[in-house]
Amino acid sequence: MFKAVLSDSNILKTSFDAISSIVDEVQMMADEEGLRLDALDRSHITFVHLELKKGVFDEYQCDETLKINVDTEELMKVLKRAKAEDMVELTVDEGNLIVTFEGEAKRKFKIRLIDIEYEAPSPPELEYPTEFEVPFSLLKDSIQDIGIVSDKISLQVNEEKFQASAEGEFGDAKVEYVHGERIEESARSIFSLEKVKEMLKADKFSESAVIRLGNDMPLNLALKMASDEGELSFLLAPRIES
Amino acid sequence: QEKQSSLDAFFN
Repeated sequence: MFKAVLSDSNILKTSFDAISSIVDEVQMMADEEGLRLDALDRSHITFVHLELKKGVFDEYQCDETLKINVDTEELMKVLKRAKAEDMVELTVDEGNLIVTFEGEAKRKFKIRLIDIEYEAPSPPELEYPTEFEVPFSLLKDSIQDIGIVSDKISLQVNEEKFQASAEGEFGDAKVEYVHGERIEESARSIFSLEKVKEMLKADKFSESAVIRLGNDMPLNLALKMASDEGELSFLLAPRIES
Repeated sequence: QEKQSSLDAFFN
């Protein structure tokens, strides 16, 4: 028996907006602790991890470990139909994930489960020299600003500032933010702007983002729900001088 | 000129 009820439909909608732009299919794991997924995109550039502990849900019931394999695009098409005030209920039957929206009316969708042969990958454990927090909206704005001049973005941090910048053929752009945190080293890596943009589609998950940066290391971006019961995080491989 | 790396290099 699996049943999960969520009053904030935005959590699923915003998570899968990002997830569906990164991977075509996912294996969600449900157990008594909650729901989680780990997925790696086809070209092994972005890794995504979603964890919704049972405390996130208004009601959560799961007697045995369950693998829920879905096509992310199909799931996203359904989640887009959720209205902000709808309660969302997730259940499974033989071969389907059942998504029910309950508001003015009760609307029920069945999404066919798919076969996924491989095991979900586990995230690599990397040691980072820096970790700091920035407002999510600032990151979103930075992407827009840097996108004016380039399709790549350099992210760097030092004792005082976090900086997003790019040098383009026709001009340069730079965003500086005083992070106010204790950072003892500086770090810089370059990323594909398009890939960062995909991650930042999850703009209703959290007000702030925890960033870990190293030199020519993957970008580790974590969005955490205020309750600490939910996390959506990403690892993005850098662009490296060849 | 830099190029896109893969996470595989960091997974192990």
